[in-house]
Amino acid sequence: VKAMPLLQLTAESLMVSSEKVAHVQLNNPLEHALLILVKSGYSSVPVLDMNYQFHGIISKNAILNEILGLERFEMERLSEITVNEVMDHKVPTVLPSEHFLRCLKYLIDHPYIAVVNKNGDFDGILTRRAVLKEMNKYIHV
Amino acid sequence: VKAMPLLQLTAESLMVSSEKVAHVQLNNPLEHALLILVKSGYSSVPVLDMNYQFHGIISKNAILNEILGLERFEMERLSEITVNEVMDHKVPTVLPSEHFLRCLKYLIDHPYIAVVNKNGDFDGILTRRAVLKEMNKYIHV
Ligand SMILES: Nc1ncnc2c1ncn2[C@@H]1O[C@@H]2COP(=O)(O)O[C@H]3[C@@H](O)[C@H](n4cnc5c(N)ncnc54)O[C@@H]3COP(=O)(O)O[C@H]2[C@H]1O
Ligand SMILES: Nc1ncnc2c1ncn2[C@@H]1O[C@@H]2COP(=O)(O)O[C@H]3[C@@H](O)[C@H](n4cnc5c(N)ncnc54)O[C@@H]3COP(=O)(O)O[C@H]2[C@H]1O
Repeated sequence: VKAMPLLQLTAESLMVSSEKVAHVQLNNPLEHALLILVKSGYSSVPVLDMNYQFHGIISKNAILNEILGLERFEMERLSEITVNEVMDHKVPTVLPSEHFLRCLKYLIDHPYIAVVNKNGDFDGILTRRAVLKEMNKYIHV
Repeated sequence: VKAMPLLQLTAESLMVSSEKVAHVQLNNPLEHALLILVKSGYSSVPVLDMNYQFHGIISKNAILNEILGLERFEMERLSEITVNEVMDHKVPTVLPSEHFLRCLKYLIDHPYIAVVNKNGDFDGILTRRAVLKEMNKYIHV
C-alpha cells in the first residue's frame, strides 16, 4: 500500500465543478425537475436559487413518492407542486478547503455532498466515484 | 494510517446478503418493478429468475426513459412491457471469494455489484457504502 498523499487532498481538488453539475431551481414545478432527472440520468441533483445558493437536493424517489396515489401514479399533480415542497433541505455540505478524509465520513451515507463556500455559493459536488477512484490509485492490488 | 487488514477481506465478508436485497423477476411487468423501486427507495435493484439466478439490474431511470414520450410520461405502457425488455443485462458480477480490492475497481463505476457463486446463484450485493465504511475504519482522521 503506497504512502497516502490522500491526506493532503481537499474537497475542492476532487469535486465535479458547478458548471458540470445538473441542477434545478427551488421554484421549478416537479414536472420540470423529473424531466431534468430522467434526461440527465441522475438519481438526484442539487437545488439552487437564482443567486446560485445551495438549498438541498431533489431525487426521482422523492418526486415519485409524492405522486404515488392508492392505485396509480398521479402524473397530473406534477405541474401543481414545486421542488421546494418535496426536496430534502437537511443535507450536509462541506467547504472547498475541507479535508478529503472528513468528506469520506459524509460519503458513507450520501452518494454525493455539495461543496459550498462561506457565502453559501455552490462550488460543485464531491461524489463517491471521485473518492473511490482516488482511493483505488493508492491501494494497488 | 493503520496497516490495511483490507487486504484479507472478500466480497462475501462485506456484502448485503440476498435475503435483505430487494429484487424483481425477469418476467414482471414494468409497473410492478417501478412500485418495488419506489416503495424500497432504491435507484436500482437486481433482476433474478425463478431459480434465484442473477440476470442483471433494473433502474428507475431505465423505466422512466422507456415510457417518456414526446409530450408526457406514457404510464399506460407500464403494464405492457416486461422487466426483461428494459433491464441492463451487461453488468459485472464477482464471486463470493473475490478480493475486496478487486471489487473496489468495479465500484468506481457501479453503485453496487452482484455477488454470484460459480453456479450463477445470487448471494447478495456489495455496495459502495459498505466499502467506504470499511475504508473509513482504516484511515483515521
Ligand atoms: N451520465 C453518467 N456517466 C457516467 N457515470 C454515471 C452517469 N450517471 C451515473 N453514473 C454512475 O452511476 C453512479 C450513480 O449515479 P446516480 O445518478 O445514482 O447518483 C449520482 C447523482 O445523483 C449525482 N451526480 C453525479 N454527477 C452529477 C452531475 N454532473 N450533475 C448532477 N448530479 C450528479 O451524484 C451521485 C453520485 O455520483 P457518482 O459519480 O459517485 O456515481 C455515479 C456514476 O458512477
Ligand atoms: N433505505 C435506505 N436506508 C439507508 N440508506 C439508504 C437507503 N436507501 C439508500 N440509502 C443510501 O443511499 C445510497 C444510494 O442508494 P441508491 O438507491 O441510489 O443505490 C443503492 C441501490 O440501488 C442498491 N441497494 C442498496 N441496498 C439494497 C438492498 N437492500 N436491496 C436492493 N438494492 C439495494 O445499491 C445502491 C448502493 O447502495 P449503498 O448502500 O452503497 O448507498 C445507498 C445508501 O447509502
